[in-house]
Amino acid sequence: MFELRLEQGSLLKKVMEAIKDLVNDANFDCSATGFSMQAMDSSHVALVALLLRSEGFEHYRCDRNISMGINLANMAKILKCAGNDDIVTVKADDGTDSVTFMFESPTQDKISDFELKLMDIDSEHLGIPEAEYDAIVRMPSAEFARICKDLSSIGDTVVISVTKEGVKFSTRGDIGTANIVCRQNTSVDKPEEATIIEMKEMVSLTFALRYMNSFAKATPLASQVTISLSSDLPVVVEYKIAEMGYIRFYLAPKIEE
Amino acid sequence: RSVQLSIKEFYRSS
Repeated sequence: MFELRLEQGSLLKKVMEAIKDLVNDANFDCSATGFSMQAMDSSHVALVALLLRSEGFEHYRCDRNISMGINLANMAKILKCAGNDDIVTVKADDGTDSVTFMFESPTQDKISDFELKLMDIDSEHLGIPEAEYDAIVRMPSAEFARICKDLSSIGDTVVISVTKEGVKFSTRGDIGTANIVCRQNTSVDKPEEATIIEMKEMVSLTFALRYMNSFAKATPLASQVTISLSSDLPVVVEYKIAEMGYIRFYLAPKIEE
Repeated sequence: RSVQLSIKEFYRSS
């Protein structure tokens, strides 16, 4: 059987809110390592990879590896029924076609359980090799979300350029153009407000803003976002999930033909 | 004209 218990149930709620609009169905893999998921969006432009390590849970039991096919919109509906302070338990018995979500209020005076039917999902798993990136930008996640939102009111694509000057986000549309430059800034009181730019090579890539705005739905999970760029690779937008793992979004660039 | 690449052009099935 498989069982996990997470006292900070709101974290699972936030994970679902971050991915449910990008991916329709996905296989969630449960192993001794943890609870993980990899899925592409329906147009195969973006990929999301989630890892919640077993050590991060208050209780984690996985007798044998299982893969649970889940419709994310339905899982999000169920997790919306959990209170923000609720303790969440997820449980699946071997050989059954459903998974149970149990929510306990912190004072134990309300206990709910929801059973979600599992699905057979024929999903393709992609191997993502470790890569050296030309530039890695760490910045406040809220700032990144704000930039993507602001630029999408002007254009559909964003050019992300990293130079010695900093990281520049540019767009153009029918009404005009926009450029936002963020410089490295480590002289802040709180580390979560820092912007750190590690550049090996200058890099400039173009991406669809629609996807960036979708990734930014993970903002409540982490105060910082890491954007890894290489001229011949998809961008990786990573939100670390405190003490537990990460949610990584991979997005293929747009190129001029 | 800009063309959207697919993620599958970069990563292989495992």
